[in-house]
Amino acid sequence: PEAADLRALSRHLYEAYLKYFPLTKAKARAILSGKTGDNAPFVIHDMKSLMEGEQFINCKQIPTQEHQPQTSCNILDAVELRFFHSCQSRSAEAVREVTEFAKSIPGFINLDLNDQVTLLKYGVIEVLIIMMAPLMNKDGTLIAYGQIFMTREFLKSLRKPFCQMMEPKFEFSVKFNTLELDDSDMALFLAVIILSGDRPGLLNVKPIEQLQETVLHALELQLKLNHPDSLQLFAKLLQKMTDLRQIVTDHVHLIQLLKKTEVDMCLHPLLQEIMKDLY
Amino acid sequence: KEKHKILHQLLQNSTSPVDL
Repeated sequence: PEAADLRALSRHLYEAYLKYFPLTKAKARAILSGKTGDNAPFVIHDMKSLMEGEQFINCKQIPTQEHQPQTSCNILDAVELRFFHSCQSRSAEAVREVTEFAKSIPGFINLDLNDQVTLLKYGVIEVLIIMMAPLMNKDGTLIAYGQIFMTREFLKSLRKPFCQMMEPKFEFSVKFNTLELDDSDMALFLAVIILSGDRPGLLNVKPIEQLQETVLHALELQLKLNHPDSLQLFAKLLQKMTDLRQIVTDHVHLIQLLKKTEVDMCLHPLLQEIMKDLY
Repeated sequence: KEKHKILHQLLQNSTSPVDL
């Protein structure tokens, strides 16, 4: 394809990204570096601030779900579970955002509908983990649309296996952030991940690979223009896709462990659908 | 199709954020 077409594709995907994802990297980095003035995030660093933070989240009308076990809501021991349920709610909403973004990739909605489902099923957790990176630094992560900063130490202090959930994402994100991608680079990278032709059970691989190839060309050109001094950035970025698959596999296994060990835990139906028979 | 009912709905625009 001509360079002009590739640039038009990059612009289109960047616009879709801005339209569907409310917290951009630019905004997240501004919050994390304290450039938002009075709107500093609420910091959760222990159980007390978690409880205060929960109220803060509720005040801001973050969508809650009906499946939350009401019986254990007031027990300190259930704090992790309750927090986990909030995370699930936000994740389900994020899956909806990623689906809208996927539908905006030229050619995606013309693929076989079953293949669209397969691409989302296998791609969406990878996309969500990549999208966490801009929200993180070595000390913690923004949550609740950037209204809250939760410290890494606090997440590590939760009881097992909750304490094991985020640490691999921090390790990945801190390394990923050294690539210094911006939102327009991210938009293309997310589209490349979604258009992976090697997902299990795909019916018609060829059109998916053709779409991915075009987006890969657009990404390569974008990185050359946007990061002229960053050598091998394109290759480094593609290598991240291998690490990502391992993180998703480990994440799904942890969720499956949680399902077995936590009697009060129920998984959001959408997330259940995605994780069932995944890896 | 039944196994991935919500994903199908999301793709076909028949699930609103409220349903989630």
